[in-house]
Amino acid sequence: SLISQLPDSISSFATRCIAICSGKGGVGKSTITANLAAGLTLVGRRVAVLDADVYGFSIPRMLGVSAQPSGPRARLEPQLTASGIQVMSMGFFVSDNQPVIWRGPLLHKAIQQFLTDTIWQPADFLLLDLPPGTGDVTLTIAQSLPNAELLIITTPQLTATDVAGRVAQLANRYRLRLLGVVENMAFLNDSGQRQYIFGKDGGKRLAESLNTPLLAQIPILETVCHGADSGQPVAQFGSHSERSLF
Amino acid sequence: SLISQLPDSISSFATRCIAICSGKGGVGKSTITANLAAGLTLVGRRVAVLDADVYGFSIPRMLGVSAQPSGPRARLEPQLTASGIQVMSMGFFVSDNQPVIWRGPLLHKAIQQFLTDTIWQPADFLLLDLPPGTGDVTLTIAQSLPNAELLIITTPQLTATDVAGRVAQLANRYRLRLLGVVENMAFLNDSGQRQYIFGKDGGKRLAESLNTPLLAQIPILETVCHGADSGQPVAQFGSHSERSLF
Ligand SMILES: Nc1ncnc2c1ncn2[C@@H]1O[C@H](COP(=O)(O)OP(=O)(O)O)[C@@H](O)[C@H]1O
Ligand SMILES: Nc1ncnc2c1ncn2[C@@H]1O[C@H](COP(=O)(O)OP(=O)(O)O)[C@@H](O)[C@H]1O
Repeated sequence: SLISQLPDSISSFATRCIAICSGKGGVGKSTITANLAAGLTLVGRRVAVLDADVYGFSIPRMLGVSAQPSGPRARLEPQLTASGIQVMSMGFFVSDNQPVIWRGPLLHKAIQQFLTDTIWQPADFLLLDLPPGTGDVTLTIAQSLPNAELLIITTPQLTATDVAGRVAQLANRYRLRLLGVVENMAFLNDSGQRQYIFGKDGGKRLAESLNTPLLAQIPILETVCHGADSGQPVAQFGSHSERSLF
Repeated sequence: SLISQLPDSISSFATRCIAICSGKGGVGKSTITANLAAGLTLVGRRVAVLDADVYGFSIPRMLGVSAQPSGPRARLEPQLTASGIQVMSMGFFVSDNQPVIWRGPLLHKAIQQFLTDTIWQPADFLLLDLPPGTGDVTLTIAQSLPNAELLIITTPQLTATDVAGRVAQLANRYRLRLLGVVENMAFLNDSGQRQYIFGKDGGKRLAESLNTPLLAQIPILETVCHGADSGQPVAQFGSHSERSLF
């Protein structure tokens, strides 16, 4: 399972910050973040999630937290999921249909505020769901949390691993530790036969080229998709074999 | 086919600018852009593509244009694909592995320069592949090209259509015309049986809620993915039935 691959030291140190990033969007970064949070909670860890994907926030839906915080005071208190995961998201600050029209400098300020003003309860892990790419938010996080460790999510395609390789360069530039690569939607299991719809082993090749471990190859599963849309991540609500993926 | 759905006026006016956008990344926005460009070229239109997805540029690979322009002078001349599509991309300005570490204001300037200084040959269509979401680049384009029309790409999941709905709000705010919605990866055709891996008709519901046409529902096809990775879009290189998708 993915969780058992994370180094021992992660589970003992105070709050470990894991920045979950990807080059391209749509590779499953938020889905993996939600499932990782749910899976870690199941093994007794206290988890907080900061949804820093300001334009494409989807963590509240994926973890089943939807209502907006009421009143200004409550605005920087995380919401709690039914299983006790603390969640702070851009989604709490915009009304349903409104686009977040913030340019670089405003974004930088918003993220700083998320990091410094949110009233987190003690946690073993802080998972940061970053926006895809290497823009303002990713840079702010890399600069503000020098101890953050990077987990790179990719799908097998060249178009995805190309861009993911560029994000990994950030780890070198800001001296962040690269935990490894997760290859998501690695194959579709069609009655026992694996179909490599998006290509084969792209994530594996990326991990080798970055000299970092390939932590997991997660298949395309309708239940993973459905779990993401319904706020019930399979790492917590799925069958035994689904839970063991994470 | 998608192309036949575009209004007649598009094929007659000087250069029509179509901004291809999405809420979330990874929904196939660049793949659709590349296939639209290839398909329009096949029916005799002159096409230019600006890859404005500065962090996750993938158009050069998808249209089979890879070499970087040589020397400073050539830097703002588009590259030509074998079939004559003009391509300008962020990818021409960064070396292979380097991340684009530009914050908002620099991005704004780069996009302005792309729009004003690129030496385009006359074209019927300018397709703009925008970054996902509603950040700096999308705003700069929306403000600089008031005649641009928006084509929204989504996959069926709620997490994708939620965010796509927010991008559509930009059309209202900047008085841009919304051409319609394309639902990509709508289903997987498994020996005649449709599997709705990512959900069913999400794009259709989005189009209805935005009161705009659903222009196409494109299936998940290994050949589409392979065509994207190899620079041979199926709209040009695929079988008859694949070409008719676009
Ligand atoms: N292993 C998987 N199997 C099936 N669907 C998946 C899987 N991983 C992600 N998805 C789907 O793909 C979509 C994109 O994933 P998401 O986590 O939003 O990507 P990102 O955060 O990288 O933009 C989600 O809507 C989810 O439903
Ligand atoms: N209809 C499709 N069938 C199979 N694969 C697809 C399809 N559309 C897109 N893809 C794959 O999904 C990946 C993401 O698409 P891309 O165009 O890069 O998304 P975006 O531009 O929205 O980030 C691509 O690598 C492509 O291979």
